[in-house]
Amino acid sequence: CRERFVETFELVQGHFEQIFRRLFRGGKAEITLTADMDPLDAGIEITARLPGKNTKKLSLLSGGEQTLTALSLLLAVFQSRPSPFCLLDEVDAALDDANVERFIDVVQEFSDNTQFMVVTHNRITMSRCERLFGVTMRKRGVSMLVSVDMADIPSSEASMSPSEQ
Amino acid sequence: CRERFVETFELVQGHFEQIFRRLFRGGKAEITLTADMDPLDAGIEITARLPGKNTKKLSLLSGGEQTLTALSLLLAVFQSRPSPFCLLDEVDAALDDANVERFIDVVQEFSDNTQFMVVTHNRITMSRCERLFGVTMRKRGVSMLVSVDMADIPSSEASMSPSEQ
Amino acid sequence: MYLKRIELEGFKSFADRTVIPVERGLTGIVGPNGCGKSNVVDALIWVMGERSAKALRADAMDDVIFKGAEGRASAPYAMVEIILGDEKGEIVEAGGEVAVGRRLFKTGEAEFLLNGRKVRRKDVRELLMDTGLGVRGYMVLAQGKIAAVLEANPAERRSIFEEAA
Amino acid sequence: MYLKRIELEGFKSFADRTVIPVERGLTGIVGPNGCGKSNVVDALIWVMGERSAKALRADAMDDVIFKGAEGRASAPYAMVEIILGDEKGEIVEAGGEVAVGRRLFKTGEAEFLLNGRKVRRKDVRELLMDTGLGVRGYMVLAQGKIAAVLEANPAERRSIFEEAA
Ligand SMILES: Nc1ncnc2c1ncn2[C@@H]1O[C@H](COP(=O)(O)OP(=O)(O)OP(=O)(O)O)[C@@H](O)[C@H]1O
Ligand SMILES: Nc1ncnc2c1ncn2[C@@H]1O[C@H](COP(=O)(O)OP(=O)(O)OP(=O)(O)O)[C@@H](O)[C@H]1O
Ligand SMILES: [Mg+2]
Ligand SMILES: [Mg+2]
Repeated sequence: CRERFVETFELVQGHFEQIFRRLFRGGKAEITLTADMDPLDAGIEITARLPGKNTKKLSLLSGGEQTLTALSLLLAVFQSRPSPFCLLDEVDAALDDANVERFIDVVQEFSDNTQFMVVTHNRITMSRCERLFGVTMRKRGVSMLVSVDMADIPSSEASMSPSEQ
Repeated sequence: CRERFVETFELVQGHFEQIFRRLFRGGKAEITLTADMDPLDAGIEITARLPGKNTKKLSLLSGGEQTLTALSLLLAVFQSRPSPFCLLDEVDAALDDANVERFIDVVQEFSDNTQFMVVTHNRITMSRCERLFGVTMRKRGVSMLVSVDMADIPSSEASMSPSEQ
Repeated sequence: MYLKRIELEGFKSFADRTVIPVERGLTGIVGPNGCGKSNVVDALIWVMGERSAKALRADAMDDVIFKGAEGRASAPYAMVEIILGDEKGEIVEAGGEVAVGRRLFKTGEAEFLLNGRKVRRKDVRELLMDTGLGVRGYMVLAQGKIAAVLEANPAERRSIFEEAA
Repeated sequence: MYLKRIELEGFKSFADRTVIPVERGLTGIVGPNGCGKSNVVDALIWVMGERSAKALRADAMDDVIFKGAEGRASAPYAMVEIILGDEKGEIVEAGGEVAVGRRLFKTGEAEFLLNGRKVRRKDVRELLMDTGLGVRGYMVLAQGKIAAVLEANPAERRSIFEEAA
């Protein structure tokens, strides 16, 4: 059990550094086990240094930088032990346009072996999906699934708005 | 002191119900003081019922519905005791397009007496502002203010991206 | 094993039987605030055996049963099923389907189902672990939880890894 | 009284002296992730007398002093000033300006300033309360804090009201 954990940890560590560098186009991030503890009990410490910036403290990162760092870790775990399915709920809310594009680039590389579903309000994310499902409440208070034509994304949310009061 | 608090509370209560109904186009919301306590010690309870839905529990509201309810309360406090200035940091992140428009409608009504500044990544919010300031890092790690021409909003974030690595 | 579809009935705002196909690649789930997108995420977390109502954004477990809406009575039970494709014949014959389900009645009776037969929660979790789908850990990320990955203390972060190890 | 501009120097990522004009109506602050938008929000919270480093997303108060970047040394001090227009001559002559400032040196020396003269924190807060600007409460909402309004317990919600009463 201990070997398996340490082996997985080291695998994730490698992927985390690589995905972080890719999403931030530089910088350095790493995960370490809390010093002087048995690997089966130790906590996981995260340090991240952004390209061109001196600070290493996680608390000084911006909202978007924290989201991108957390996504790097999540995708690193994913790469080390792929699951056939993944569902992410509005993880792009704090990201700017350039970071959304880079994040989706990485997700699409994994999507050969994994079925990804993302809940989103972001137009860029919508345009990068292969298909869109709409969830709407034609009858107030009751959800139903509708198909959304990719071509009408600009107004897709508007066209699905619950009926006017 | 007690009279002032109760008076302000009742004022906010009235505005909260009215702004909530406007942002949600129906429904009913109210704030009450914790029962059987002195107004100077009592906590503030919030209940909200959405149009066409039965549930009253705040925890069952969606991410966007919770944000909109909290914004209704904030704007109600604002209306009862206007401040000359207000700064909001990415409060629109969880809102869909229709709710962003409605929220900005209300903010603009207050902006005759109040100077509002909003930090945002949302295109609709950007297009409703009277002017935009860009914060960017031309020299890595050092922030500076740049003026952004409203006409190039579609690529405004892209054009301010820190220089390529 | 891979996921073919998610079926919901009487679960939160999904009063009617709703089938959500799961395809390869990247699928987007879109729609206005409060229409039921995150309820789909909750449905997946629930069917995989989640025991905490709070993790389902509910006060009590029976909050997942459709509570009724305008002109629509509450549902007698909540049910979610995930249908897995069994390409290599690991569980049933090759090319067959495996249905993993969970149901909760208003009366309080609760059950887990495997191809229609009642089983224990433990059986469902063992099956899901064997298929690589896992039981939640890192492959379903609820709304707003991305920031929690960095904010968690080192010991809490272990749980993501243990699931993967 | 109304706000005319915010001036920062050596505060977080604003190494150089930066002047942010504040105009009537609705102004948007835009820019990529990590460029310094929320640092402007922190600057306002700080100059109004905030004593908790955590409320400024910092581990210790001296984290607000510019720590240096690529090819740029750290700053000797952090300084923020807000310039108020005194239309009715409430503080100085009619049509004049009032500068409220705060400075923190690397040496640890800290000071509040009123038109360049050293004053106590209490003086700044009394002045701000009198002008209606308030000392933070509901008119500056930091990133991610909108959800906290609903999640707070009833007793914590009182603080928004007390500020307004
Ligand atoms: N048991 C239930 N019965 C009926 N309706 C329910 C039940 N539980 C939750 N709901 C409703 O579901 C709605 C929330 O849905 P959900 O959180 O999925 O929205 P969403 O589409 O994710 O929205 P957002 O974009 O704001 O995140 C609420 O309005 C709530 O009233
Ligand atoms: N004392 C300091 N010296 C230098 N840089 C600092 C200091 N404190 C914070 N920073 C930097 O400021 C950056 C964060 O800025 P900020 O949080 O304002 O970004 P933002 O524009 O709000 O981004 P987002 O859109 O992601 O919310 C961090 O990258 C951090 O390194
Ligand atoms: Mg949601
Ligand atoms: Mg920010």
